[in-house]
Amino acid sequence: TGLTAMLEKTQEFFLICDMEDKGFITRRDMQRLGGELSLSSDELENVFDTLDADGNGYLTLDEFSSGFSQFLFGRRVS
Amino acid sequence: DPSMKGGQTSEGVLANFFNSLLTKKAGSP
Repeated sequence: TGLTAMLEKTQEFFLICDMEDKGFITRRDMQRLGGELSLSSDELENVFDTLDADGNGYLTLDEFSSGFSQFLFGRRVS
Repeated sequence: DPSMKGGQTSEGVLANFFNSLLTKKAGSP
């Protein structure tokens, strides 16, 4: 289904960021993506702050997928 | 508001980020 495909995509993108498969993404993980994605470190900080809804410095798959649906549907889905 | 840094909205920056991921994915073997 479309939902399954979206969840798979989310998981896939999450794993690109979480290279060590820790189960969460840190600011450092995010900065490492700078070389691969065409984003500045300021932009990556901004992305991290936006996705880290509770501001604890760790991005969980939940927070990540919430941000992804915000991107896809223009709003946050919890 | 840190999300307004660089004059970009958080939506804009998220869109940039996920678009880059999509592009990276499409471009890799």
